[in-house]
Amino acid sequence: LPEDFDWRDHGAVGPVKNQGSCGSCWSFSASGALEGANYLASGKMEVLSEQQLVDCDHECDPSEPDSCDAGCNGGLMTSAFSYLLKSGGLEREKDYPYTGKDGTCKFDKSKIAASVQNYSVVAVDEEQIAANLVKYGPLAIGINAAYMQTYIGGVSCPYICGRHLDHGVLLVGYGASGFAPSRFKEKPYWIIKNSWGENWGDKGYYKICRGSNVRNKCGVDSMVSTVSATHSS
Amino acid sequence: DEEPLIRQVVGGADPLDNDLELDSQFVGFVQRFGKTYRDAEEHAHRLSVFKANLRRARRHQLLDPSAEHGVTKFSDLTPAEFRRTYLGLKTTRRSFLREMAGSAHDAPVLPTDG
Repeated sequence: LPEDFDWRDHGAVGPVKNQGSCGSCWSFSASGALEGANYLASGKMEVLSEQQLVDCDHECDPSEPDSCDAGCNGGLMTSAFSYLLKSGGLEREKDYPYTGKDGTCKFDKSKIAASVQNYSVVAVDEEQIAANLVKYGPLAIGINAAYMQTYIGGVSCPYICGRHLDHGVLLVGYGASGFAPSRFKEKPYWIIKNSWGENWGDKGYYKICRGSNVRNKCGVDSMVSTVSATHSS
Repeated sequence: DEEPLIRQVVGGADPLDNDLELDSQFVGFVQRFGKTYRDAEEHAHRLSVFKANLRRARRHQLLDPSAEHGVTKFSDLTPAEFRRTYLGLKTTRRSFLREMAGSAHDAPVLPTDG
């Protein structure tokens, strides 16, 4: 595995988006993962629609039929991938633009720009997460966002952080040497794309520490999924 | 394995005890993020939430010294409002345990050496 890796340097990450006042983070995480997978499959960056997932995806967790994707009221990335397998795929952002509100489904199958071939859940293991990231593209992950409300920049590595997952984001890379001034040493980190606009965090991104002595900080390793795409234009 | 945190124990007056300074920071926050509030009552409420969030940001800074914490566009929201409005991952304990325990969609183990 390379020491540092960032899919932004390889063209597999679309622009930072803004979910607005809507609990649709899960749809941005899922669409971001498919944007990356589709780029790997086709060599072309297609910016994909989250509103299609918000409006049309009501897929339920197979083990809990009353826990279903529900637009601005929340959802799960793996359920979204399951919906995409059944529905055929995602339209482009420009064909099905984001409104930040729940709406009726206006999915047009003839406008599908990216399709899911398969998706997988990655083991809670940082080496495996890094390997899947490098091999398959950006990964949809869950995180505990307690420290993100006040985050401005740097490598987040809270001494205490819950592992209850409440936010869906996109893992796009990792670095070996983020400097942590209070600890006088270099600290490896994950690079995470968020969906709260460019005027949040580090131009829309969040860095959180990784490594054997801080593993699974804020639950970041515990819900990781990868998706592969078949291309259709 | 972590080194102990070196903590400043002497210093000047706490800026978070200075209401004038906090009011001025709130005015800057409102302008910077283009915030508008319904009426004076709402404005006063958001100011009190903002002050509480500055204290929270300071606590986060102490607990998370390698990051920078402070005023963000969410500084006028209570933690509950923030969770309700901007977080939306629907995980349940059962689905979490199921994913931990393995499922039909488990990714194959990849080689990571060499």
